[in-house]
Amino acid sequence: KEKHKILHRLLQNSTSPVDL
Amino acid sequence: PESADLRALAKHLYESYLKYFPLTKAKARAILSGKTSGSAPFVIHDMKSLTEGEQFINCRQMPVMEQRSEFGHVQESASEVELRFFHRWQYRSAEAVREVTEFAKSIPGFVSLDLNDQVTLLKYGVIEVLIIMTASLMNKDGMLISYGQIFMTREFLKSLRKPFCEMMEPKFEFAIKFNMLELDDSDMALFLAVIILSGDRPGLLNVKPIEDLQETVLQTLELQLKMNHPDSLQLFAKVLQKMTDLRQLVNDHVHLIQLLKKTEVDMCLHPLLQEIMKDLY
Repeated sequence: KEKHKILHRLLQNSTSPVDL
Repeated sequence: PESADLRALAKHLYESYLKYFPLTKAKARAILSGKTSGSAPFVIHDMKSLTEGEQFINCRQMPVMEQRSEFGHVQESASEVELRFFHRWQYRSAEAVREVTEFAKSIPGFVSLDLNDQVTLLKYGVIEVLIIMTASLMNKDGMLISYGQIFMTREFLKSLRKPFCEMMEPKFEFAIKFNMLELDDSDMALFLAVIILSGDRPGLLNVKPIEDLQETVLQTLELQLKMNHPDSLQLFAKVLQKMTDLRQLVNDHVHLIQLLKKTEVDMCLHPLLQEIMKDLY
């Protein structure tokens, strides 16, 4: 899970813009 | 009634495609053929026009340090300009990954899959999806970038130093063949969903629900292509065959990026792209 932190975040946060 | 369900799915995916992807194929084709009422894109064809055109590059995600200072006109080497352009390209790619993720989440059933499988599907699918979408922005002479504001010539991309010059040429070759199938945005929406829902990605935990979802989208795509392109023989089969070429393209792309990481000391890869490419193939 640690390996794909940002992907996890993108998947779990709904439509709010994610700080890439 | 079953075909009505498939039509509803096609409509839904087309709508979310329009919602999440800022530059559609229809709009890109209009720009490329000069049929828009707005101004023509800025053309980048050499180092000079690249330096001039940088101001048009939409770089919402660029860190402050990457922006040109007031002293930006001091002598810069071509390799610095190339590297900075590559950085901007990367940031746009990371933004595009976010768009594809939102599109994936809009596929009915996707967010109910095991979260680890959602990650795996995106990790393996997202570059394939981006290559397919880039094809919409390409013709034999070049490609649109920066939301259609810039046209970058194929010759210019080929003239960059190694290995930058090798990055886009295989994508152009693929795009010219793929564009001959003449899919429109509503077909593309379904094809992208089929790609994302590939049950054979390495490391998937629960393949059956993914295959079930893909089967429904495949039926929808088949029906859609028959209705939308009644005279195009075997179009469904031809479209599916492209998935094999895509895997090879992604494989080659990832190897080029790995090579870049070794040869370009100043290059740092965007963390999201790093995550996706690490141990990909």
